[in-house]
Amino acid sequence: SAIHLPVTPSNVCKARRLYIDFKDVGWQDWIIAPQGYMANYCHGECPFPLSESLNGTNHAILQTLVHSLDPHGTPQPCCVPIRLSPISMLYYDNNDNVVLRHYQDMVVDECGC
Amino acid sequence: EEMKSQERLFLSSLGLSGRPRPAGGHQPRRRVPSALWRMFRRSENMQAQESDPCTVSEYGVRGNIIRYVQDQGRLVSGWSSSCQVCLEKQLFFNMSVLQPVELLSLAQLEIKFHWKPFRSAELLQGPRALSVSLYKVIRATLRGANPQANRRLLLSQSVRLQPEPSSITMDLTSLAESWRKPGRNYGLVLELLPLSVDPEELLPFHPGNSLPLEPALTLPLIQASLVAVSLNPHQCRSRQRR
Repeated sequence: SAIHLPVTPSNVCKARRLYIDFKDVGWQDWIIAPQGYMANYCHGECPFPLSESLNGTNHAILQTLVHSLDPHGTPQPCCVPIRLSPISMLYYDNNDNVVLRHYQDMVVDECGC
Repeated sequence: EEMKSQERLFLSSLGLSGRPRPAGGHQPRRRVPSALWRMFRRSENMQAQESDPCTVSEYGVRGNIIRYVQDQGRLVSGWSSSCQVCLEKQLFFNMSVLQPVELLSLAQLEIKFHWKPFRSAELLQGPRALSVSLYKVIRATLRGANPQANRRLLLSQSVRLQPEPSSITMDLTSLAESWRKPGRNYGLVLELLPLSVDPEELLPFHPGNSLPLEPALTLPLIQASLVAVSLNPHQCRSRQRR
Protein backbone atom coordinates (compact mmCIF):
# COMPACT_ATOMS: atom_id res chain seq x y z
CA SER A 1 0.00 0.00 0.00
CA ALA A 2 3.04 2.29 -0.09
CA ILE A 3 2.53 5.43 -2.10
CA HIS A 4 5.23 5.88 -4.68
CA LEU A 5 5.94 9.27 -6.18
CA PRO A 6 6.46 9.00 -9.91
CA VAL A 7 10.14 9.02 -10.77
CA THR A 8 10.88 10.81 -13.99
CA PRO A 9 14.16 10.24 -15.83
CA SER A 10 15.31 13.69 -14.80
CA ASN A 11 15.31 13.00 -11.07
CA VAL A 12 16.88 9.57 -10.96
CA CYS A 13 20.31 9.24 -9.45
CA LYS A 14 23.04 10.38 -11.83
CA ALA A 15 26.11 12.59 -12.08
CA ARG A 16 25.31 16.26 -12.63
CA ARG A 17 27.69 18.82 -14.05
CA LEU A 18 29.36 21.14 -11.58
CA TYR A 19 32.30 23.34 -12.48
CA ILE A 20 34.23 24.59 -9.47
CA ASP A 21 36.05 27.84 -10.15
CA PHE A 22 38.77 28.48 -7.56
CA LYS A 23 38.01 32.19 -7.85
CA ASP A 24 34.58 31.53 -6.34
CA VAL A 25 36.21 30.30 -3.14
CA GLY A 26 38.92 32.98 -3.15
CA TRP A 27 41.79 30.56 -3.80
CA GLN A 28 43.08 32.14 -6.99
CA ASP A 29 45.94 33.88 -5.15
CA TRP A 30 47.73 30.63 -4.32
CA ILE A 31 46.54 28.11 -6.88
CA ILE A 32 48.49 28.46 -10.12
CA ALA A 33 46.65 25.85 -12.15
CA PRO A 34 44.06 24.74 -12.95
CA GLN A 35 41.75 27.73 -12.55
CA GLY A 36 38.94 25.34 -11.80
CA TYR A 37 37.79 21.85 -12.63
CA MET A 38 34.73 19.85 -13.54
CA ALA A 39 33.95 18.40 -10.12
CA ASN A 40 30.36 17.20 -10.75
CA TYR A 41 28.10 15.83 -8.08
CA CYS A 42 25.53 13.07 -7.57
CA HIS A 43 21.89 13.84 -7.24
CA GLY A 44 18.61 12.04 -7.71
CA GLU A 45 16.52 9.25 -6.37
CA CYS A 46 17.15 5.56 -6.12
CA PRO A 47 13.61 4.31 -6.84
CA PHE A 48 12.15 0.83 -6.50
CA PRO A 49 12.84 -1.31 -8.43
CA LEU A 50 16.48 -0.39 -8.95
CA SER A 51 17.35 -0.73 -12.58
CA GLU A 52 20.78 -1.82 -13.72
CA SER A 53 21.58 1.66 -14.93
CA LEU A 54 21.46 2.90 -11.34
CA ASN A 55 24.45 0.75 -10.37
CA GLY A 56 22.83 -0.39 -7.15
CA THR A 57 24.72 -2.43 -4.61
CA ASN A 58 23.09 -5.60 -3.26
CA HIS A 59 22.52 -3.65 -0.09
CA ALA A 60 20.74 -0.86 -1.97
CA ILE A 61 18.51 -3.36 -3.77
CA LEU A 62 17.35 -4.79 -0.44
CA GLN A 63 17.01 -1.34 1.10
CA THR A 64 14.75 -0.13 -1.73
CA LEU A 65 12.67 -3.26 -1.25
CA VAL A 66 12.30 -2.60 2.48
CA HIS A 67 11.68 1.09 1.79
CA SER A 68 8.85 0.19 -0.58
CA LEU A 69 7.25 -1.82 2.25
CA ASP A 70 7.97 0.69 5.02
CA PRO A 71 8.66 4.11 3.52
CA HIS A 72 8.54 5.93 6.87
CA GLY A 73 10.85 3.61 8.77
CA THR A 74 13.48 2.99 6.10
CA PRO A 75 14.83 5.68 3.79
CA GLN A 76 15.63 5.18 0.15
CA PRO A 77 19.26 4.38 -0.58
CA CYS A 78 21.47 7.39 -1.25
CA CYS A 79 22.77 8.52 -4.57
CA VAL A 80 26.55 8.60 -4.15
CA PRO A 81 29.73 8.76 -6.22
CA ILE A 82 30.87 5.28 -7.26
CA ARG A 83 33.73 6.27 -9.54
CA LEU A 84 35.96 9.26 -8.95
CA SER A 85 39.09 10.41 -10.67
CA PRO A 86 42.05 12.49 -9.54
CA ILE A 87 43.14 16.01 -10.39
CA SER A 88 46.51 17.70 -10.12
CA MET A 89 47.03 21.13 -8.64
CA LEU A 90 49.97 23.49 -8.96
CA TYR A 91 50.23 26.03 -6.18
CA TYR A 92 52.50 28.28 -4.15
CA ASP A 93 53.03 27.44 -0.49
CA ASN A 94 53.77 29.92 2.32
CA ASN A 95 57.47 29.92 1.37
CA ASP A 96 56.73 30.63 -2.29
CA ASN A 97 57.82 27.13 -3.24
CA VAL A 98 56.01 25.76 -6.24
CA VAL A 99 54.17 22.54 -5.40
CA LEU A 100 52.51 20.01 -7.67
CA ARG A 101 50.10 17.80 -5.85
CA HIS A 102 47.91 14.98 -7.04
CA TYR A 103 44.59 14.46 -5.32
CA GLN A 104 42.58 11.29 -5.61
CA ASP A 105 38.78 11.27 -5.72
CA MET A 106 38.16 14.84 -6.84
CA VAL A 107 36.06 14.41 -9.97
CA VAL A 108 32.76 12.52 -9.84
CA ASP A 109 32.71 10.35 -12.93
CA GLU A 110 29.82 8.05 -12.09
CA CYS A 111 27.06 7.85 -9.49
CA GLY A 112 25.12 4.93 -8.12
CA CYS A 113 22.81 3.83 -5.37
CA GLU B 1 33.22 32.06 10.94
CA GLU B 2 31.43 28.89 9.92
CA MET B 3 32.73 29.26 6.37
CA LYS B 4 36.25 29.73 7.71
CA SER B 5 36.06 26.65 9.90
CA GLN B 6 34.67 24.64 6.98
CA GLU B 7 37.47 25.91 4.80
CA ARG B 8 40.04 24.88 7.41
CA LEU B 9 38.47 21.44 7.59
CA PHE B 10 38.53 21.06 3.84
CA LEU B 11 42.10 22.34 3.51
CA SER B 12 43.25 19.94 6.20
CA SER B 13 41.68 17.06 4.27
CA LEU B 14 43.72 18.30 1.31
CA GLY B 15 46.82 17.99 3.50
CA LEU B 16 47.25 21.72 4.07
CA SER B 17 47.47 23.28 7.52
CA GLY B 18 45.71 26.40 6.28
CA ARG B 19 45.20 28.56 3.25
CA PRO B 20 48.70 29.16 1.82
CA ARG B 21 49.74 32.82 1.84
CA PRO B 22 52.46 33.25 -0.76
CA ALA B 23 54.52 36.44 -0.56
CA GLY B 24 52.85 38.05 -3.57
CA GLY B 25 52.48 41.82 -3.31
CA HIS B 26 55.17 43.73 -5.18
CA GLN B 27 57.53 40.79 -5.19
CA PRO B 28 57.68 39.00 -8.50
CA ARG B 29 56.21 35.55 -8.32
CA ARG B 30 58.58 32.67 -8.65
CA ARG B 31 58.40 31.12 -12.12
CA VAL B 32 56.95 27.66 -12.33
CA PRO B 33 59.78 25.29 -13.29
CA SER B 34 59.21 23.89 -16.76
CA ALA B 35 59.55 20.31 -15.48
CA LEU B 36 56.62 20.88 -13.12
CA TRP B 37 54.51 22.34 -15.92
CA ARG B 38 55.28 19.27 -18.05
CA MET B 39 54.26 16.93 -15.24
CA PHE B 40 51.09 18.92 -14.64
CA ARG B 41 50.11 18.88 -18.33
CA ARG B 42 50.87 15.17 -18.59
CA SER B 43 48.63 14.38 -15.62
CA GLU B 44 45.86 16.51 -17.14
CA ASN B 45 46.02 14.70 -20.46
CA MET B 46 46.18 11.25 -18.96
CA GLN B 47 43.04 9.15 -18.80
CA ALA B 48 41.79 8.59 -15.25
CA GLN B 49 42.06 4.81 -15.62
CA GLU B 50 45.71 4.82 -16.61
CA SER B 51 46.97 7.35 -14.12
CA ASP B 52 48.22 6.50 -10.65
CA PRO B 53 48.24 9.81 -8.78
CA CYS B 54 50.48 8.33 -6.10
CA THR B 55 53.44 7.47 -8.31
CA VAL B 56 55.75 10.03 -9.88
CA SER B 57 56.85 8.22 -13.01
CA GLU B 58 59.32 10.99 -13.94
CA TYR B 59 61.42 10.07 -10.93
CA GLY B 60 60.28 6.45 -10.55
CA VAL B 61 59.18 6.83 -6.93
CA ARG B 62 55.97 6.72 -4.93
CA GLY B 63 54.57 10.12 -4.07
CA ASN B 64 51.71 12.51 -4.64
CA ILE B 65 53.48 15.78 -3.81
CA ILE B 66 56.33 17.31 -5.80
CA ARG B 67 57.89 20.45 -4.37
CA TYR B 68 60.50 22.73 -5.83
CA VAL B 69 61.98 23.90 -2.55
CA GLN B 70 63.67 27.26 -2.98
CA ASP B 71 67.21 27.89 -1.91
CA GLN B 72 67.32 30.45 0.90
CA GLY B 73 71.10 30.48 1.25
CA ARG B 74 73.22 33.52 0.61
CA LEU B 75 76.34 34.23 -1.34
CA VAL B 76 79.43 34.28 0.86
CA SER B 77 82.53 36.04 -0.26
CA GLY B 78 86.01 34.56 -0.14
CA TRP B 79 87.17 36.29 3.03
CA SER B 80 85.49 33.79 5.31
CA SER B 81 86.87 30.75 3.58
CA SER B 82 90.35 29.37 3.33
CA CYS B 83 90.21 29.85 -0.40
CA GLN B 84 90.56 33.51 -1.31
CA VAL B 85 89.73 33.10 -4.98
CA CYS B 86 86.72 30.87 -4.56
CA LEU B 87 83.12 31.82 -4.69
CA GLU B 88 81.24 30.33 -1.81
CA LYS B 89 77.51 30.04 -1.69
CA GLN B 90 75.43 28.69 1.13
CA LEU B 91 72.49 26.55 0.13
CA PHE B 92 69.60 26.22 2.52
CA PHE B 93 66.38 24.34 1.86
CA ASN B 94 63.66 24.64 4.44
CA MET B 95 62.42 21.09 4.80
CA SER B 96 59.96 22.01 7.55
CA VAL B 97 57.49 22.81 4.75
CA LEU B 98 56.83 19.07 4.60
CA GLN B 99 54.15 17.97 7.00
CA PRO B 100 55.19 15.33 9.58
CA VAL B 101 52.82 12.78 8.03
CA GLU B 102 54.54 12.98 4.65
CA LEU B 103 57.02 10.28 3.69
CA LEU B 104 59.94 11.67 1.74
CA SER B 105 60.63 9.49 -1.31
CA LEU B 106 63.20 11.60 -3.11
CA ALA B 107 65.15 14.82 -2.69
CA GLN B 108 67.17 15.77 -5.71
CA LEU B 109 69.40 18.79 -5.75
CA GLU B 110 69.67 20.64 -9.01
CA ILE B 111 72.23 23.38 -9.51
CA LYS B 112 71.96 25.34 -12.74
CA PHE B 113 74.74 27.49 -14.14
CA HIS B 114 73.87 30.26 -16.56
CA TRP B 115 76.99 31.87 -17.90
CA LYS B 116 76.69 35.03 -19.94
CA PRO B 117 80.13 36.28 -20.92
CA PHE B 118 80.05 40.06 -21.19
CA ARG B 119 83.51 40.45 -22.56
CA SER B 120 84.27 39.25 -26.06
CA ALA B 121 87.70 38.18 -24.86
CA GLU B 122 86.04 35.57 -22.69
CA LEU B 123 84.25 34.12 -25.67
CA LEU B 124 87.39 34.12 -27.78
CA GLN B 125 89.25 32.24 -25.10
CA GLY B 126 86.71 29.45 -25.51
CA PRO B 127 84.73 27.68 -22.84
CA ARG B 128 86.08 27.95 -19.34
CA ALA B 129 85.55 25.54 -16.53
CA LEU B 130 84.71 25.70 -12.89
CA SER B 131 85.67 23.32 -10.17
CA VAL B 132 82.53 22.71 -8.16
CA SER B 133 82.66 21.33 -4.63
CA LEU B 134 79.60 20.70 -2.56
CA TYR B 135 79.82 20.23 1.19
CA LYS B 136 77.24 19.40 3.82
CA VAL B 137 77.54 21.49 6.94
CA ILE B 138 77.46 19.29 10.00
CA ARG B 139 77.29 21.94 12.68
CA ALA B 140 77.21 25.70 13.05
CA THR B 141 80.59 27.39 12.93
CA LEU B 142 81.56 29.74 15.72
CA ARG B 143 83.05 33.07 14.75
CA GLY B 144 86.77 32.71 14.18
CA ALA B 145 86.65 28.93 13.88
CA ASN B 146 87.76 27.20 10.72
CA PRO B 147 84.58 26.55 8.71
CA GLN B 148 86.26 23.67 6.85
CA ALA B 149 86.26 21.60 10.04
CA ASN B 150 82.45 21.56 10.10
CA ARG B 151 81.96 20.38 6.54
CA ARG B 152 81.96 17.08 4.73
CA LEU B 153 82.58 16.90 1.01
CA LEU B 154 79.64 15.45 -0.93
CA LEU B 155 80.63 16.13 -4.49
CA SER B 156 83.54 17.46 -6.46
CA GLN B 157 83.49 17.88 -10.19
CA SER B 158 84.27 20.33 -12.91
CA VAL B 159 81.69 22.10 -15.04
CA ARG B 160 82.42 23.58 -18.45
CA LEU B 161 81.09 27.07 -18.73
CA GLN B 162 79.30 27.60 -22.00
CA PRO B 163 76.69 30.10 -23.05
CA GLU B 164 74.15 27.28 -22.87
CA PRO B 165 72.95 26.56 -19.32
CA SER B 166 74.47 23.51 -17.67
CA SER B 167 73.43 21.75 -14.50
CA ILE B 168 74.44 19.28 -11.83
CA THR B 169 71.97 16.99 -10.10
CA MET B 170 72.53 14.94 -7.00
CA ASP B 171 70.41 12.64 -4.88
CA LEU B 172 70.21 14.06 -1.36
CA THR B 173 67.28 12.03 -0.04
CA SER B 174 68.82 10.78 3.19
CA LEU B 175 70.41 14.13 3.99
CA ALA B 176 67.14 15.98 3.31
CA GLU B 177 65.35 13.50 5.57
CA SER B 178 67.72 14.43 8.40
CA TRP B 179 67.00 18.13 7.72
CA ARG B 180 63.38 17.55 8.70
CA LYS B 181 64.36 17.19 12.35
CA PRO B 182 64.22 20.56 14.09
CA GLY B 183 67.62 22.20 14.54
CA ARG B 184 69.42 19.70 12.30
CA ASN B 185 69.48 21.67 9.09
CA TYR B 186 72.75 23.54 8.63
CA GLY B 187 72.47 23.44 4.87
CA LEU B 188 75.17 23.03 2.27
CA VAL B 189 78.08 25.05 0.99
CA LEU B 190 78.85 25.30 -2.69
CA GLU B 191 82.40 26.28 -3.55
CA LEU B 192 83.30 27.38 -7.06
CA LEU B 193 86.82 27.79 -8.28
CA PRO B 194 87.55 28.94 -11.83
CA LEU B 195 89.83 26.47 -13.58
CA SER B 196 92.57 27.03 -16.13
CA VAL B 197 92.97 30.63 -15.11
CA ASP B 198 96.25 32.00 -13.91
CA PRO B 199 95.79 32.53 -10.15
CA GLU B 200 97.60 35.87 -10.56
CA GLU B 201 94.67 37.09 -12.63
CA LEU B 202 92.11 36.32 -9.98
CA LEU B 203 91.02 38.92 -7.51
CA PRO B 204 89.74 37.95 -4.09
CA PHE B 205 86.07 38.31 -3.44
CA HIS B 206 84.97 41.06 -1.13
CA PRO B 207 82.81 40.69 1.95
CA GLY B 208 79.09 40.95 1.38
CA ASN B 209 77.08 39.68 -1.50
CA SER B 210 78.73 41.70 -4.21
CA LEU B 211 81.09 40.18 -6.68
CA PRO B 212 84.28 41.97 -7.67
CA LEU B 213 83.69 44.31 -10.56
CA GLU B 214 86.50 43.02 -12.68
CA PRO B 215 86.97 39.35 -12.06
CA ALA B 216 89.20 37.46 -14.41
CA LEU B 217 86.17 35.42 -15.33
CA THR B 218 82.57 36.44 -15.45
CA LEU B 219 80.99 34.11 -12.97
CA PRO B 220 77.81 32.27 -13.82
CA LEU B 221 74.45 32.88 -12.29
CA ILE B 222 73.77 29.99 -9.96
CA GLN B 223 70.28 28.70 -9.30
CA ALA B 224 69.77 25.83 -6.91
CA SER B 225 66.57 24.04 -6.11
CA LEU B 226 65.67 20.88 -4.30
CA VAL B 227 63.01 18.71 -5.88
CA ALA B 228 61.31 16.93 -3.01
CA VAL B 229 58.85 14.12 -3.76
CA SER B 230 56.78 12.94 -0.83
CA LEU B 231 53.77 10.76 -0.18
CA ASN B 232 50.91 11.55 2.13
CA PRO B 233 49.68 8.04 3.03
CA HIS B 234 46.28 9.40 4.06
CA GLN B 235 45.75 10.62 0.53
CA CYS B 236 47.07 7.57 -1.26
CA ARG B 237 45.28 4.31 -0.84
CA SER B 238 47.01 1.22 -2.13
CA ARG B 239 45.89 0.48 -5.67
CA GLN B 240 42.85 -1.77 -5.94
CA ARG B 241 43.29 -5.18 -7.47
CA ARG B 242 41.31 -5.74 -10.61
